[in-house]
Amino acid sequence: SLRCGDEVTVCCKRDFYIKFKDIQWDEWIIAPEGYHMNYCMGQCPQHLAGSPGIASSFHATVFSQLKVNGINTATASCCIPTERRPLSMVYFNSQHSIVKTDVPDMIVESCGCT
Amino acid sequence: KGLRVSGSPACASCGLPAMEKDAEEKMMIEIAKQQLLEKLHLKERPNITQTVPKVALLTALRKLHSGRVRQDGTLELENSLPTKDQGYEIVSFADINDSDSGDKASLSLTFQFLQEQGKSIQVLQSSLWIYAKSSEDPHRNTRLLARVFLSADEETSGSNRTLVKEKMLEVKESNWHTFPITHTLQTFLDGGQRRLRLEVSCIEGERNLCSFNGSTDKANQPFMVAQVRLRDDHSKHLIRKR
Repeated sequence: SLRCGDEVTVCCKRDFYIKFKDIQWDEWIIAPEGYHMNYCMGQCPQHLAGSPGIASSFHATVFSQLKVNGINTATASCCIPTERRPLSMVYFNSQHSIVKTDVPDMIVESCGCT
Repeated sequence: KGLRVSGSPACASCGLPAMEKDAEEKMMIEIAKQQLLEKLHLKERPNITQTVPKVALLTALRKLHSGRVRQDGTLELENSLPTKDQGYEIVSFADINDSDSGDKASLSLTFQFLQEQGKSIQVLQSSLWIYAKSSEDPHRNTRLLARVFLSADEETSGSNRTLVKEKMLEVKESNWHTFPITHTLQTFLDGGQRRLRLEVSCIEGERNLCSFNGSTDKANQPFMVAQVRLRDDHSKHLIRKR
């Protein structure tokens, strides 16, 4: 997975970190100190499977079916998260109890094209 | 609309004109806030009006078996594997008052719970943590009977209460003791009530070794730990329809 620089062209991961102290959320979130809300951006090539000459893949089969049925396959693929991990949190809820939970799939680790 | 657009190159994914940097950052922060609240099933950020003494908080978090506390007091979260149906561990501090019940001063603990409509909680495990002081009388037996009662009535303590748990404590030294209350908590939550009132009695002579003094021993505030999972009542109805 590529990491985005200032100029973004192809699909990459943009790091984005929010410190809870900066938004006064450290009053109720005990841990962690911030949230890596990374996201994916950038262009992706047309679906490789749609390119002529690639005949022996599952995707190629699907695409040939789509073509046969007149469905436009000249669409670009998408830049999406390919790896994510949970965010472990300890926070006060509205009854001043402390809650610890692992929220699945909250942090994007890497991006790629579909 | 209304966003100031800079002359910088267009958005690499969507082709729209790029936003001003601070406008984009503000928007991203709002998205992050909404995402976190949604994932934690919270409608808005909790407003913390009464703070728990930090030392009591750290003691309780140390008991949460999957968290470690660094020297500087910050919490190191263990990368535990996510539970598919997102379990929770809850530490709840009680409102405390000592009451005069039939058998001298019992420690009276009141826990408050608020369940969301349509979502009920399944208690996987729960225990009450009580700090018992050591016996002052060296000649006394160092084992003491501790009892936990469920009080049905909030005002008149001791009038209508049910024995929930009793066990022998070793009181040679002051220490923490746990009392499993999984079934009690599950029954209470299933009843849809909001206040769970427990009374703890560890009587030695005229003293309750389990009493708590908020001003002198902040670190030893009694609390409850519970491992719970959200049950989605709505799906239950669907099943019935089928």
